[in-house]
Amino acid sequence: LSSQEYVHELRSGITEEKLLNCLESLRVSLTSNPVSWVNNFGHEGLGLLLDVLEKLLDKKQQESIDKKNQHKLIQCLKAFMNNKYGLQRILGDDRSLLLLARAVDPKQPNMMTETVKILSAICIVGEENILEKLLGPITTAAERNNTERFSPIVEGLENHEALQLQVACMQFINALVTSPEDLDFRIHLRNEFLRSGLKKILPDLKEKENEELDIQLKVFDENKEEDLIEL
Amino acid sequence: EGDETGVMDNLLEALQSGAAFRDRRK
Repeated sequence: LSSQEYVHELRSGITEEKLLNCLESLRVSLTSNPVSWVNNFGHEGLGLLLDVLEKLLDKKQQESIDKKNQHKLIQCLKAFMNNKYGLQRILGDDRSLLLLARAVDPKQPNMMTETVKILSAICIVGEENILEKLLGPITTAAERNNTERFSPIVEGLENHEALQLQVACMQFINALVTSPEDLDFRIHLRNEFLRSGLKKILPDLKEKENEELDIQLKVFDENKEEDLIEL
Repeated sequence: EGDETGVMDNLLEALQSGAAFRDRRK
């Protein structure tokens, strides 16, 4: 399909299995086509992708096919962002950051793993005021669920059956906590995570002796030590 | 277009290896 044909498909309001097929095909196209193709799709396509994601996230009764479509949408967004144009489009759109924050759902570990990785990458992209841009949507998403803003991340860390999710959550914590230039703010964010349950779960994570996880745990400890020395 | 693609892949790799955090401290 051409980029405009995908736009047409998404605009036509297709649902369920047909939507899943369309999104999988779109993900492949976004991955394999040149940036100019992504650019052409993005003019209208990004808004349509976000519309579909929002509709699915708003759905009260989530069927299995809805969850598959949500996950596939996140994968499409990730492929869309794998170039400067797509990344800037996402960063310049408050709604995309809010929907990504809302997709941090511990009940869907595979989708959450990819979403948290995207958010971590956004943290380190070097964009001005990126922390404020991200913390706002994360706080708003948590308020919708009546939870503390970092609770879903800590809940992801507690899922011992999803090692990749645990690694992704530690990456996110490190990306977020090391972001502020201000020492007090770094300490504040770190303490907020620790109070939300990170302190309790850290010994269990260290016992897992997984190489990828150990890299992140070491980063966390080293930054904490350096901040204490600076303090 | 070569230098414009792979942005996310590179960021994710830097996060995974820990290099992203070493660079930030510098």
